[in-house]
Amino acid sequence: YRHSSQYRLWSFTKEQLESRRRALNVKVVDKVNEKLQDIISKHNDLSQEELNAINEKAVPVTMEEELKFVNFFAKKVQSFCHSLNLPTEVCATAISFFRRFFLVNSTMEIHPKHILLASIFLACKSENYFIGIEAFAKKTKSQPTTILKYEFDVLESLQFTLLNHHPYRPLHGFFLDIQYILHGKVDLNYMGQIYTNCKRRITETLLTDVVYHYTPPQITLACLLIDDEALTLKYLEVKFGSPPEEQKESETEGMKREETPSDTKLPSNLKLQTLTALIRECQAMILNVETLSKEEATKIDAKLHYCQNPMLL
Amino acid sequence: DYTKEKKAGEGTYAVVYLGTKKSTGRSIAVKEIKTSQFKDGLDMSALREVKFLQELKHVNVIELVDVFMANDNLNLVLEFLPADLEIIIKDTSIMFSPADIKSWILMTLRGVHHCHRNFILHRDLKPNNLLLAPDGQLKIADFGLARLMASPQEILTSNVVTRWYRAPELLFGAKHYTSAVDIWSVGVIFAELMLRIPYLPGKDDVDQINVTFRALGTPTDADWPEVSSFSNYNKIQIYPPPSREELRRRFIAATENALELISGMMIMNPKKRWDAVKCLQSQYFQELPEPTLPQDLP
Amino acid sequence: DLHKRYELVENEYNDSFIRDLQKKKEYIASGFRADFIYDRMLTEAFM
Repeated sequence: YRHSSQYRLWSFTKEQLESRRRALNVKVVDKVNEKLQDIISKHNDLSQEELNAINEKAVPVTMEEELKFVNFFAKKVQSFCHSLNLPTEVCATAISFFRRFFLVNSTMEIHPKHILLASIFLACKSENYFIGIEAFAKKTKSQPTTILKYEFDVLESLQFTLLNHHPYRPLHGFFLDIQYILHGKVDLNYMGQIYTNCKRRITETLLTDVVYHYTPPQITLACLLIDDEALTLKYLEVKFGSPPEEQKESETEGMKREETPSDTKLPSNLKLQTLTALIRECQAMILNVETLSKEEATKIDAKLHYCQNPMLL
Repeated sequence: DYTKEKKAGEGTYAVVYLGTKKSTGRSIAVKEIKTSQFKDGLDMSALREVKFLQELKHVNVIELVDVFMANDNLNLVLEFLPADLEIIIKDTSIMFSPADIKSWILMTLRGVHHCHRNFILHRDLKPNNLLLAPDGQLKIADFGLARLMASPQEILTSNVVTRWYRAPELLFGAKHYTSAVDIWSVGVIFAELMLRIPYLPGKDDVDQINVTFRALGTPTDADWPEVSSFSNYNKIQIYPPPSREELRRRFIAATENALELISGMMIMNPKKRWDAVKCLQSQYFQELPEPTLPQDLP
Repeated sequence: DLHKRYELVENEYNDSFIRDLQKKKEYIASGFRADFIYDRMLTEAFM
């Protein structure tokens, strides 16, 4: 995973992500303000009323507003994918492309509505679910040229990294391993229900920043923790933990075992406490998602619109 | 930072130039993807090359040095690899030994293993996609047909792999094949290195089936359960599998372990066919002669 | 990665989805391998 482009280029600490977004917003706000001043200075016949209107309504959006607005549209990407009946992985990749794009570009430069379809189209290609541009444009009631126009912008902003690791396969992996580790202690039908619940919750996490701060397996374990804390903690304890008194014994034994590689469980180099704390953090982040109302989105949209076209005011 | 000094070749969707990375003086190849050619935007082959080469970093897989857009064209900057195995095989003035063959097959299998452990199928392994670096290292190239291992219920196209290197399950039109198709291709390449001529050169897709089974025997349900369920199974000629003696005569320079390996790579039933790990751990690579060091290869 | 954090124990898994696929003719004929699927899911879970 550490060799993957997802880890190398698209994993950040919370601080890194915040400063990245803020720097982008500041840079573009300056450009927008400059452009506004330029327009105002070119139109010295503007009335005071018109000037007031521009100063009041053509206001660049803040970083916070941008992030909410992008997430608002990311949800539209998701619902578009569902209306097109696209496979889970394709939808997840489309959302990932879309959200990453706005880590590199501001909504004040390119409106999210233009990137929405290009992200889905590129995700279909990238995930071997190819839909020709004509058919895709027809299904989405749009123009082929518009979609193709932004395809390269998306590709370039992604720094040409297309392979995504989503938490769905890890979910399947843990579904298997839990059966083995908690051998005989889990009811299969119940496990099936857990699987379904977690899959749905994973889909929700794709719209949040957890995808930048945690690895897919950690996100999966956090979703499992939300769904059944007791089962998940039990599994992790049996899998990665070992009671303190045994800790010494297994360490020495572990040394011995290193010399004689056997097929018994190898001491994991993973600290249960660290992992559990990490998953708890991720869990908290998943549960604390704020969504943008349609009214708020409309307000932000208006700001974007007037920033792009102040003379309309 | 890159120059395009000489046109090295032109394909359907790309022009390849030789050049230099100015900041380091390193020789590079620039694959310029014509973006206007493909009415559906970025060409699928280019997209696959970029997608998988970005994730693979291995001495036996071609390195993607950089990717950039220029004048509306997508440019892939790849490491410069002046030769390939096809050139070596065809140039009969070049003598090579069993140790050389062992070295090339070992490097090929290491590169294939790296793809497979990343769950990437190459799906177009053949001698001219196995490029040779100036230091002798062999590198797998051209990921234009590559894809991730299928999700369980996903349907795959069987129209992949250049015909002579195409596995029997693909010839039958299988839709749920695995990385075993790449191992088959390596088996055919291994045979070609020993024979210095193509091993299974079918004239067309139908003839390919015939050539393959005439050489290796027609599979039956006994050794390949449900093979008879393929729609075109009934039209094929039944041939007996070759005896060990026949294989020895075919590959006179091959040791018993070499025959063991090539047989393992070309087991008809993909489920039983050896995977990359089993090939790499075979006796063939543990017996003498040792594989030639890359820098000493022809 | 010499010490994977999982052991692939195919007969321990009760995965009706994969098991059903394994019984289908076209899957058997294609050389479908459940252990390849399990290995991939477990690798993604423990990478």
